[in-house]
This record gives sequence, structure tokens and C-alpha cells, in this order.
Amino acid sequence: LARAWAETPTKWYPLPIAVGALLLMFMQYRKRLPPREVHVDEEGREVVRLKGPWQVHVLGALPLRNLSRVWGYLNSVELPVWFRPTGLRVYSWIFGCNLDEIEHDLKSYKSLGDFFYRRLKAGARPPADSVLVSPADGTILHFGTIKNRRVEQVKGSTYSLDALLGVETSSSPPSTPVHFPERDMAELNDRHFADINGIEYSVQELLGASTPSSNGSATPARDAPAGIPLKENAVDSPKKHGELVDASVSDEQSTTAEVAARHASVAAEMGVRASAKRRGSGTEVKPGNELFFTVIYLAPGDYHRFHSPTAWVVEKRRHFVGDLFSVSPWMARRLENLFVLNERVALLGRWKYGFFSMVPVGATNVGSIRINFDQDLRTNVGSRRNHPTGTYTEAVYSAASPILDGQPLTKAQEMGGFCLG
Amino acid sequence: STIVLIFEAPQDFQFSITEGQKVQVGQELGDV
Repeated sequence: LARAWAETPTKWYPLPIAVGALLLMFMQYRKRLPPREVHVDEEGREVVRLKGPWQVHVLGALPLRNLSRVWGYLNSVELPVWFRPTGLRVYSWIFGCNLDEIEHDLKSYKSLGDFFYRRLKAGARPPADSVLVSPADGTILHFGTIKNRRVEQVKGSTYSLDALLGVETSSSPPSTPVHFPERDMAELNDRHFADINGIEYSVQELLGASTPSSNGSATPARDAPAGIPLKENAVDSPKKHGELVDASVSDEQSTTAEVAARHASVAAEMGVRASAKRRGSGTEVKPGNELFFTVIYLAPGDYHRFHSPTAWVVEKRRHFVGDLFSVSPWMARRLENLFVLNERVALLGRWKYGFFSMVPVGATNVGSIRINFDQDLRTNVGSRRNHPTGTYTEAVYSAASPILDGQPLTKAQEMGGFCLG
Repeated sequence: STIVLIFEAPQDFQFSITEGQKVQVGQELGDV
């Protein structure tokens, strides 16, 4: 082989002129193609379609949502106690989980899904002293500024901001209000007033009056009128209702005083005078501001709960039912509009600089997204066929705090997570 | 799974991260 490599003479042959001409024509043709092909509907909104190499079309033909549910079921099977330490150590070794920082003994995790949704020891993730911190453990896929309302997925490939977050339409039905649990106001007396930027507010003003519904269920909404292309107004099935309450961190489990203090803290951080009564999670930016984005990928071994990245108020959530493609960097480089095609929960609100949103995007292995303060949210249920790409169900959180007009969250407060299947 | 953050901030907002960097909950992403 060495001799052949060294001694074989190189012979050059002239390419036929026709081949060269064809190559030049092809290159010219590629140059003249428009930079991006956009399909729009009759109202001018972008219609998102599956685009990419043959591999993504093969994956698109698979029943990903059903596979995700089967995966979730398999991972919910209870493991024998004697097997848990060994089995979970093997899983941790394969996916690089740090067992030194988990909250409980390995034997206490009943299933792989239970371990996947593990908690960390208190103080394992002290928040940094900056306005924006990471909401999750993971890898930064991309970040930057948003130009012309398009978010860059990878270099040269973008997706529409409106398609990701949804847009209001004049024909949209009203949003479903989420009711919050009744609180015992008698727990507090007149001393419990919050002084926010020189204005005193009672706890009742901060947290709102008690609602007639104490079980946290959303008001059943009427059917969406026909012909609304982008928005539905349906409420997901209430089954498994109790399972979605996060035991130790949700507002439902905190005392009224703790919740009031948290709300007051967020109000003070945001400047309640300016933010009060200012509704609307529009993405129009104020002069001197810009829209920024960052994408964080959570690998299978990472801690899969997510926390609030800043002090902000969540005004509404939009649940987009979609596909469940893998969101690995490999896929993100190949499948255009990956984050717009996949099932996701867009939480929209505001922080002290204006608009703020956080969008947990599901994947094949983690189709279930939980939001601690939203017991009505059900993800990875129902049929994908009944939910065309771009449609969503919307809920508003204005009942959580009338002054802030939404659900206040402090920096690094746990707000939900991803579950297997 | 993936989390996308989209937010309005003053033009002098600076990210303190790099692409491909591993981050943890609570770690600084950027500041004004």
C-alpha cells in the first residue's frame, strides 16, 4: 500500500467541457435561489412545514408521540428496591449524572422516571448576582439578538418569532382563566402590609380575593369557533389532576405569608408603579431596547427541573401541541423550524425591562412538561391530528396577583420540569 | 428537552456565555 501510494503516477484528464458548463450553470442556479422559502397562509402568517434532509423526513414518518408515551410508561414501571442503587448508578454512569448532589437516597426513587425528575440538595445551585440566570442545567446551543422577528436556530437557519410564541388574532376567543386556590386570609392581620416602592398593599391586594374554585381547575371553555387558524380555546382533560402539584415549592403548599412576601419581592424588583395594570405580552420593544434570545439544551443526564431565570410576572401560557422530534444539537442543525414544530409551552410575561418569555420545548423522550403553578396544563395527551401546527390553548394567570396581573416568580424559584414520556 | 428564552432588554445587555458552554441552574447568563 505504501509503495502504491508513493509510486503510482498521477494522471490528469481534462473534464469534458459539457460537464464544466453544467457545473457552472448549477452554481449560478444555486446563487439565484431566494435565501429562504416561506409559505404563508391567506392571512400572511408563516405556515411551518417539515423541511430538512431525508433523515428528518424518515423521523417525521415515525409515530413519535406514541413512542414517547410508550417510553414514559416503560420508565414509570416500579423497580425492585434491591435493584435501584445498581440500576440507577449504571444509568448515571451512562448519562453522566452527578449523584453527589441528589436530594434522596437512590433506593427512594421508585422508577427511572422518578429518578429523572429528581430534586437537588438545598443550596446545590446558588443563584448568581445578575439580572438573568440559567433556568436549567444544560448546554448553550445558541444565543443572540432577534432581527426582523426571526430567531436564529443555527447559523443561517431561522424560525419565526410569531410562530414560536403565537400571535393574537382579532377573531381569537377569550383565554381561559386559571383559578388559584383559596387562601386563608385570616392567617394574616393588619401588620401584613407590603411596602413596595413607597406604596402599601394589603396581602389581599397582592394575592387577590379567594376564588370560588378551590381545586385549581380551569373554567371549562366554550368550543373554539370554526375558522380560527391559530388559536383554540379548549381545556385539557382534568384526569391525573393531583399528580401535577409540586409538593414543596408550589404556591399551593406555601403559607400565605410566604407567597405574599414572594409577590411583594417581585413587585419591588419590577417597580410595581410602572408595571401595574400594564397588560399585554406583546413583543414590541421600547426605544433603546432589543429582543434577545438564548437556547439551552438539556441532555438526558441533566437535572430536568427548570427554575425562573429572573424576577418576572407570567401573564399567560400558550400550549402548542406538536411533534416530538429529538431536540439534540444534531437534529437542530438538520431540521428547520424544529422548535416551532415540537410541542411546547410558551410562558409570556414581563420583567423590569419589558417583554419576557420562557418556552420549554418537549422532545421524544421528554414529552411531558410540568408547570408547578398551572395544574390544568396537560402535555403529550390527545392526538396530534386534532391540533394543526400553530394552534394553541391559552390560559391567563391574572388571578394569581391582581396588582401584578399574573403569576410572580422570583429569580431561581423552581417553576416546573420535564418528565419522561 | 430545550428551553428557549426570549426577552426584551436594553441594547447594552451583554451575554456572559459561549455557544457549547455547559451551564447550571442559577449561573449567570448575562447582565445589563
